[in-house]
Amino acid sequence: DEDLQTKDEL
Amino acid sequence: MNIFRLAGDVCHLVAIIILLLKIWRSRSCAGISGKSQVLFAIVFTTRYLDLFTVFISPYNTIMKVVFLALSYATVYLIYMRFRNTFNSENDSFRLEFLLVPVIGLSFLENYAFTPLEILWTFSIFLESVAIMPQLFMITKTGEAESITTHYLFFLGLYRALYIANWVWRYHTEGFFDQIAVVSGVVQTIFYIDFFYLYVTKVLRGRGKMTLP
Repeated sequence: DEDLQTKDEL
Repeated sequence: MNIFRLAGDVCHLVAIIILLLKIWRSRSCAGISGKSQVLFAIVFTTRYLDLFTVFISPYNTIMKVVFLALSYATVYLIYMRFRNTFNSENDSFRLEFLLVPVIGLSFLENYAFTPLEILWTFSIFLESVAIMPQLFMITKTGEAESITTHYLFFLGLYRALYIANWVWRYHTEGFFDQIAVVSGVVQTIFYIDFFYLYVTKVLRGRGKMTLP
């Protein structure tokens, strides 16, 4: 889904 | 990446290493909730499934692999290697009281109804309550070794620093992850009572923390 933010946090 | 986020990750790593070293050097997992450690292993496993789908950065990948490996090593030490030192009778928190609502909520409140998103949401919700069996155990026995309290202190500090990170990211990037922030704030609240005891009992006293 292109709306989802990349989850860069751990 | 900002200083709060980096410091938060480092505190998280320090907490996990403190616990692992405590168990390894004392050859004992007395006073440690195996259930909390199993929950943390489940948290990392369900959250880091994106290791197989997206590449974010070498830092991100390495930290994920390290957290996974250390959490499984901790569970292995508690339930296999030093299981004869494990106080299972005091580790009596009923996990279904956490798992059922957390599984239910992750199906209801998520960013997308896909397996990876639901598992990610599940991991965020589960992390916010995963320490409860450990806190319950301390309440039940009425005491904790100071090394266990240092572990909890660094874990709580990690959560507090992540909140600072979110405040920073909101102001600098407009970043706001509602699920992570709300769960993170809830999780941090669980540590506030402990922080108070840590400062008043452990830092000013010696040895074990005993509850009033």
